[in-house]
Parts: sequence; structure tokens; C-alpha cells
Amino acid sequence: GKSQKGISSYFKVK
Amino acid sequence: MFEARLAQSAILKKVLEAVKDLLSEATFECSDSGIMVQAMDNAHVSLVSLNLRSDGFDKFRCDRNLSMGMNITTMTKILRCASSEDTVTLRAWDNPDNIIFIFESPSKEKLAEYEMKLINMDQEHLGIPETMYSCVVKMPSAEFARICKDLSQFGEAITIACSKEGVKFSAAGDYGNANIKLAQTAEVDKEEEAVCIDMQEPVKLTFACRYLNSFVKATPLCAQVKLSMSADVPLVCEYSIGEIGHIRYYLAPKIDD
Repeated sequence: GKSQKGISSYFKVK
Repeated sequence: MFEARLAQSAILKKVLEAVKDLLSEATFECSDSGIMVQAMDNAHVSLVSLNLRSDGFDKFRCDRNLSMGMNITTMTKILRCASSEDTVTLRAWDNPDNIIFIFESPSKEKLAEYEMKLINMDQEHLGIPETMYSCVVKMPSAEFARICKDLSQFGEAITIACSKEGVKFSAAGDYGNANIKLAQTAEVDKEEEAVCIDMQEPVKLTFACRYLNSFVKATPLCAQVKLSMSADVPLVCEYSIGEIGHIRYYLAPKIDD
């Protein structure tokens, strides 16, 4: 199966 | 005071149609340089980044930086009240509670004003680094929309595999599977019909159809779409907005458990 991480885990919170 | 005018509301109408599926509310950051929006969808899987440069407007005045929280659902309803040929003006005062949308017909015989309450929003702002992508595909936006729609019938996700031979879109489900290959166009009469692949390394990534089908709502904005991909990072799906700016959608790839 495949899952999905949230988009914020790829970009740093400013 | 903030005032921004576009000679034709069509652009703003299309922008709202392009974000309304993903965003129910968003903060519009207004400054001298223009209007910027960065917002995640409710599930925080995708990110919308909208940039409208001040020099693309017919009139633009922003005396001090403003962050205006807008209800996108309401804003979409208001923009639907404008005819495509109407002039649209956005106006707000300093420290505003409201924003005013003014639509004027080309003959100037009809003038409509809609006032919308602003909302207070706490939003995470994400820093998106400049990235060199392994594959950048430029293709007709209508073709991409068609492929997403067609493949969505077969599964919940679309795999995009890009190599020097071309780009392959595929979907698999309980009832069958489908794949569509596009080769780079050798020569085209019209630039907007071209498929152009810039590949450093082959890439194969899988994305949820649901989000791709929301992104393609931006198709009326631009004849071409740009897909930027690298292994294990979000897809960037970009549409230019005339001479005024762009809308970028970022989508996290599906990963093997």
C-alpha cells in the first residue's frame, strides 16, 4: 500500500 | 489604502475557480510588489501558491502591507456576479474589516459593489526552497486535464514516469489499468501545443487523482502547464496567469508503506 505525508513535512515552517 | 484594478474580471474569476476546490479560506498578502497567497488544503496534503504582480494590474496602490483573510467560498460567489468583460476593483482601507469588490460594465452603465467581511486567520507559512528538478515537463494544459480525468476512472492515483523517451501517465485499479504515453514533440506550429521534456534523471512518482483533478481547474488560465518532479519531493504543477503572475500547486507524492 501507499501512504502520503503532509505537505508541511517537506517544507520548513517560516 | 489598498486598491487594485483589472480591466477584465475574467482573470480573477478563473483564479477563484482554480483554488475554490482546495481552499475554503486563505490570507491574501498585499504589498507594493503585488498580491500573494500561500495556503494548504484542509487535509494539508497540497499547497497552493498564487502570485499576482502589481505591474500586471491596470492600477495598483498599496500604501502599507496588508494581510487579508478571505473566505474563498464567498469570494467565488462574488466573482461569479461579475461579467468577464467587467472591470474589477478590489478596495480596502488600512486595518480593514472588509474588502470591497467593484464591478463596472464596459459601457460604464452598470456599477456593482460587493462588500465582504474579512476573517482573522492564523496560518502556517511554509518556506519553499529553490529546487533543481530532475524532470520538467511542459505540455498543453487541456491534454493534462484530459489525462487526469481519463485515468481517474481506473484508480485513485496516477503514476507519472518521465524518461528521455517521454512521459508516461498510468493508473491501476480493481477493474483494469490504463497508461498514456506522450512523446516530446519534434516540431510544432503552435508553441502552446508542444510537449517539452527537460530531464536530468528519470523520475517515477505517484499522486492522488483527487488533487490533480483540483489542480486542472486552472486549465482556463493558461494553454500550457509545467510539471516539475524529483524523487521523493512534492510535484509542482504551475500555470502562468497571463502577464500578471502564476499559480503553483505542490502535491506530496504517495510513498510505499
